[in-house]
Amino acid sequence: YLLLGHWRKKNLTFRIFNVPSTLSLPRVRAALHQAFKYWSSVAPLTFREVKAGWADIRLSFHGRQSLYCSNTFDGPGKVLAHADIPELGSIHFDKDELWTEGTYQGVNLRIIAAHEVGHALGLGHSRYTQALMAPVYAGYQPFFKLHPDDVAGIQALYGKRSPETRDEEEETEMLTVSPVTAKPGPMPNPCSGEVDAMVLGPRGKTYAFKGDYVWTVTDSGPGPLFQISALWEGLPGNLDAAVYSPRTRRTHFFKGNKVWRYVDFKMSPGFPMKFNRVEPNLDAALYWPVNQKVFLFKGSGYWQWDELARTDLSRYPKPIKELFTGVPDRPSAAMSWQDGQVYFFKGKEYWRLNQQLRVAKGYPRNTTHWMHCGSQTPDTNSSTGDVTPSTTDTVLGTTPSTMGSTLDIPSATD
Amino acid sequence: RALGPTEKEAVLDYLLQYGYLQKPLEGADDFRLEDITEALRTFQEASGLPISGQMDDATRARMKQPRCGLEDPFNQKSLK
Repeated sequence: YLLLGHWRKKNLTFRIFNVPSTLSLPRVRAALHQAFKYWSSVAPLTFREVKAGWADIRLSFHGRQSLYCSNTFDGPGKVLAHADIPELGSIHFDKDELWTEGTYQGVNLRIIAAHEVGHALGLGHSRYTQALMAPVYAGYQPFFKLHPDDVAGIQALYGKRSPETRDEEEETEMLTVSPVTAKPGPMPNPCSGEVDAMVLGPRGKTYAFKGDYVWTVTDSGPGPLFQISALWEGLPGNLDAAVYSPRTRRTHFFKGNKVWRYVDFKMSPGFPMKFNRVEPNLDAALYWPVNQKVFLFKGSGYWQWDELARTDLSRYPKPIKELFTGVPDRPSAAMSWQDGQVYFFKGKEYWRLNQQLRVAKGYPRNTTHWMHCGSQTPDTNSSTGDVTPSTTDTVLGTTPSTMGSTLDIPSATD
Repeated sequence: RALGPTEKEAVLDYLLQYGYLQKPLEGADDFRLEDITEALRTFQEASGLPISGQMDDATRARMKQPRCGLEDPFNQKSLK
């Protein structure tokens, strides 16, 4: 293989500007998506189609004359397509070819596109005549796959794709679903009632979710309420569960039988998806740093999921009480916090677990205590009857942010 | 066999277009025979064809196949 350059980023967008007369738009899109997938399946690259605006890689068809390309084509046969090397991103196909899919007739768009995407990613021509990156079109191959030289070339540029990640994504058997849009519901009162979900999220902030709203928990009380979709674009309200993993920097949100994945505040390509390997309508989720696993809870059971390795979930659910002693069934939220303790929430109470995953003495307590609502609402400890101003709490006193201002929550575009 | 002028021009165009022959910066556009032979040898080697440096049927057929418009930056150094 020969290397011509590389992109400095690995998450790339592409846009299809026009299609040939011989193939419908859906077939063109399917062929081009598959062309990108050949490369993303062996290298840590992602490709996301955009329908408007700027794209890193731009695909179009033109003929002998072109206003925007000085390298014109030559009619049927001979030159089929050409592409720019990184980080320019143009891919042009000769519109006078008989572009086809699924037949030996004509020129297979998927294979030629995969070749040109290889150029756009930085690969030159291979001297292996059976390689995709060979300069001459070898004809339609119904069971096409990359040649080892193609794989070696792209991995020399971008590294290898983690096989664990691929397994995990393949085994989820999820389907892409449309984002949900709805009018926001009533604003909840952070100092009363239960929460839907709780995470120690990106940048070390503690986020509480209820209905269509989210707020941060700080030393000086709950931060201002934001619509969830204003921070995590495309995420609906009334979530079942949420969990942030510092291992992968991913936040997973669960609702019904769908999961949304974000890195920081940006949704990952392909999400939301349906999940079917654990039961829908989860109650809670948490990340346990001790074994770097994600725990999903529903009813009296839990699933332990490794984000980066193949997990045999058929052995689950297991009883919550076997691992988390003293925790109620059907928790509404759960989280590992920065103090190394695990917390469960249900109704107006919360439980703290020690390192042995046993509920600590003095719990459950009222969630107003956790929310630092003490200065606004006296908190009656449900177990002892003590009035506990939250500011005297030794555990929560280490909440990272002491600012109750809007600066606590980054903007959706942050 | 000797190439006709039309075919010779087409072969030179191909070798030039795809980077097997380099146009001299100075002097006439005529290529030396040994330069053309060397370019053909490189093309044949990169294409998995018998290496003769001559314009044979296999080389002719290969040059007629549909292909990518980018150059093949093959030379004897890269092929080594």
